[in-house]
Amino acid sequence: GVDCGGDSRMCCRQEFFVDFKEIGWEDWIIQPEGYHMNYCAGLCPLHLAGAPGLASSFHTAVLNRVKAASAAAAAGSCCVPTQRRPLSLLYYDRDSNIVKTDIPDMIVDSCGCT
Amino acid sequence: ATEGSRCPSCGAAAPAPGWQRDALLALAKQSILAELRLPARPGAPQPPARGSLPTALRRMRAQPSDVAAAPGMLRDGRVPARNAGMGLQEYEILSFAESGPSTPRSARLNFRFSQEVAGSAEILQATLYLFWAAPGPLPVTVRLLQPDPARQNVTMASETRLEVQRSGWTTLDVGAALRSLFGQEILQLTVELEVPEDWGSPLPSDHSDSHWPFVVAQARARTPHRVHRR
Repeated sequence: GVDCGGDSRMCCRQEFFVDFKEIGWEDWIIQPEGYHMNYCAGLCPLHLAGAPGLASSFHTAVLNRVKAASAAAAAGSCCVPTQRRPLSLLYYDRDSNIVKTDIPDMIVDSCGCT
Repeated sequence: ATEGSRCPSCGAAAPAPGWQRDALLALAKQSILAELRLPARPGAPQPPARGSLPTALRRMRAQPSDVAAAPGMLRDGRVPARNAGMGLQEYEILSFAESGPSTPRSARLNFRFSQEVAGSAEILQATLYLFWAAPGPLPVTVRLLQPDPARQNVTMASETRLEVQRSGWTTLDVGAALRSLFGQEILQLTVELEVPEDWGSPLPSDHSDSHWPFVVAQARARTPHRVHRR
């Protein structure tokens, strides 16, 4: 995965940090201090497009041929999260109990083209 | 994106920076609340006393090796096999007692739980932590009481007689009681402690004491219902 920066307009991971103090949530969320709400942005030209989960194979070769033949397929390639991890939260609920939970897939670690 | 247009994450015109920041902050709030199944952020929480929280967190991290199983209660800390490996969201809940009515030889403790977790999760394990200051052998009766909406009162779920041998923490398995409570409308577990006369109150003198009773519960999101085709 590539982190966004500079003038490149290619698919990359844009970092965005939500400070819980800034949004007034520090009184009920004990940990962490904020949420890394990273997201994916940028262009996915044809040569970057791949099929996630498919190793180099006959099928990949066929797919690439189909993509090359179809401009619509190239336009449909998306810059999406390829690796995500959970957000661990320790917070007070409505009854002032302390709850710890991991919300799955909340933090984007890397991005790639579909 | 309109039909036939490009993928929105690829080359869409960037919105104005200020607007984008506000939108992302709103989205962050919305997604966290949705994942926690909260309609709104909890208002004005009342944190536990400074002394009691570190003690409770330390006890929570330690493995309870001597959890006393009350009659009719299961020692079921194990993960049910049908849920293993399904990646369901897990919760750890730490609930401090609120004082209820008491007499010189008995005291009631109330533990309240929120509908948000109770509505979507099942209890795997729950342990009550009680601290005894008395040095010698102490006979204690622990009753678990549950609300009875029909009679607008409480009913006894179980009664356990403990012989506390020394001062320190005692743990009691309250998993079964909490599991049945999670199916009800009023999510309050009441624990009644009773000691013989002339033994003094079974509770620490005040809430700020680091020995204040608490419940630690482990819960897991319920397995999504599967649709079977015949």
